[in-house]
Amino acid sequence: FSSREKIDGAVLEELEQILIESDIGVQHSMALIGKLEEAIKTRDLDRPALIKGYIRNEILGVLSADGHQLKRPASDPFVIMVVGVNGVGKTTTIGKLARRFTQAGEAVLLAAGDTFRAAAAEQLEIWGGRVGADVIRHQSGSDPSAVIFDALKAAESRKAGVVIADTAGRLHTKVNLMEELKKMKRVMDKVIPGTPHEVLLVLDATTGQNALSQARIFNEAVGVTGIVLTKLDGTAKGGIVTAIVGELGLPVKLIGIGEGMEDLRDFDPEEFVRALFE
Amino acid sequence: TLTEKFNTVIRDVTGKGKLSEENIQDALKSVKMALLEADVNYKVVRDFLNRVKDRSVGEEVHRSLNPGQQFIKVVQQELTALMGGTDSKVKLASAAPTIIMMAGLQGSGKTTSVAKLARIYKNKGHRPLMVAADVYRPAAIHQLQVLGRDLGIPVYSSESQDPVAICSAAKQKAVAEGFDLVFLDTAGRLHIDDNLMHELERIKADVSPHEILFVADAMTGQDAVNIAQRFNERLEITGVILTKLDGDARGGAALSIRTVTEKPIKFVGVGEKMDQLEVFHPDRVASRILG
Ligand SMILES: Nc1nc2c(ncn2[C@@H]2O[C@H](COP(=O)(O)OP(=O)(O)OP(=O)(O)O)[C@@H](O)[C@H]2O)c(=O)[nH]1
Ligand SMILES: Nc1nc2c(ncn2[C@@H]2O[C@H](COP(=O)(O)OP(=O)(O)OP(=O)(O)O)[C@@H](O)[C@H]2O)c(=O)[nH]1
Ligand SMILES: [Mg+2]
Ligand SMILES: [Mg+2]
Repeated sequence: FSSREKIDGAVLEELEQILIESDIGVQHSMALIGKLEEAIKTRDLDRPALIKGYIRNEILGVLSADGHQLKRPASDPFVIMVVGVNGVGKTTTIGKLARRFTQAGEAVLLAAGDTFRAAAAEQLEIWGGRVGADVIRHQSGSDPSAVIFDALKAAESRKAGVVIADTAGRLHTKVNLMEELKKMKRVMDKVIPGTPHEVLLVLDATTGQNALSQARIFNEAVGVTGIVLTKLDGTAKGGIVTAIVGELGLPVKLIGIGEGMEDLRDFDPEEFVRALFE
Repeated sequence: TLTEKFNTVIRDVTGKGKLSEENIQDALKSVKMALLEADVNYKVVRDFLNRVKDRSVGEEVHRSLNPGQQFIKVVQQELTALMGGTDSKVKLASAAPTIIMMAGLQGSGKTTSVAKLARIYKNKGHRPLMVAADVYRPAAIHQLQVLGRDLGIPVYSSESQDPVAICSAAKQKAVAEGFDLVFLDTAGRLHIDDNLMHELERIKADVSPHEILFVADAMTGQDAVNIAQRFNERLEITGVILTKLDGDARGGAALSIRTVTEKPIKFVGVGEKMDQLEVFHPDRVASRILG
């Protein structure tokens, strides 16, 4: 912001551009600016430099809500289900996440729940090999719920610490595919009551406002417990998570910052908000 | 919907001789909202609105009794014109083989689109060869081989870790064995990864593709402009494939990409199956963006 003397329409328009260009979304940007306009009237916000601070604090307040950590149950295995639309980085994220646990000396089992896409199981097997996790898989085209069933049974008999279930990418608008996901979740609960303990929705940081629909519909279908925001090593800001956290209360738990096995970080709201305004 | 909003505008504007700047202000605001909600890039929206405004202000409306409807027509015409025509043909080279290189961000749908496109041309009687030049992603080569096996289309791959060498060898094979179309499947990469963008430049320099298709996800947000610009600057793309249009993303990225590159959107992906690649229809995508 330039050092203009007062807050006028031009300053607010400049702010609107910054917010929208970071993919915070039109509705949410308007809401933030609306709040700001109220604050300008009632508080001491008379300089443009203070505006940025106000908006940053608003966003930080939303994003800093509780629940950033993975919630692990008292007894093993810790079962995590990973879902999301096509190509967002589910399988890669699972490889990275598995490594966190194997590095800590835990026995990790990966379930190749994508039985549809070409070479999906092979891709997960390579990741399993890289990070030291076993992979349970069936033939391509088989029932994904059967893979999940076998994986949980194997986890119990092998006393695995963690099970991470990969699922096929699917657009949230495809009702039959969302039903398939619900079935996989029911199967898990049947084999080990209370599972999955975490349902992680993977979102691509380059996605625009459609990420909000994705979050809404996946949450309605299977109850999302956390979000993984991938590809933050690109130039997209991923601002839409502000709306997702604000409106749906879904916490962002992890971020993906590259294609390598080490490129996974815990979500840091301060760092994220700073990058939003860079 | 935008149509409903415009109907309010029609009521306010009907009966006036010309569309004045004041009349248009509210109407423009509705268009701005619709485009931004469709993920069209902020600056692209601003430029588009200025164009629409220039065209509408003072536009003769006494001949048509419905200035509001005339305004809508201006918006739709401008948008459809911006989206470009149906130039969906892949430019076949005068001397075979025609080489088509796919490029784009990670996960945008390149490998799937290579197979879909090769299938279209096989069904037209051509002899396509698909080339597995992604040496980085786990099982990427395997993925293309499975698709090739399912479609009955040969896949070239090698033990080489150098995508430039792979593409070069594939071209030689195509010439030697009479394949008339070569599809290069490249690894996903960031537009800001200088090394990997340079790798694409080296492939281009070595095999001289006749088509360079930028594959982009229809749900891409504001960054679509930045991404497309970088790919175009470094490669001079010849066309765009917009994928995952079978979802409910409004697809504003299409307008952003088209505006900044001025290259035609040739195909759209409308599903995961091999028969789900269609010719791009600018009017359909335009009305989807407008909501
Ligand atoms: N730059 C970058 N690329 C990533 C990141 N996460 C995943 N990718 C890449 O994105 C592409 C897709 O990743 P996948 O793990 O196959 O995505 P997916 O969601 O499992 O895809 P489907 O199973 O086909 O739906 C691959 O090329 C990954 O290497 C990230 O954080 N940064
Ligand atoms: N619904 C839908 N899914 C698609 C479409 N095109 C591709 N996909 C899916 O998107 C995911 C990613 O596709 P890929 O072809 O692996 O993408 P890619 O660009 O080759 O990925 P990288 O090589 O990792 O960069 C897969 O799950 C595909 O099935 C489409 O038009 N619609
Ligand atoms: Mg996957
Ligand atoms: Mg690929």
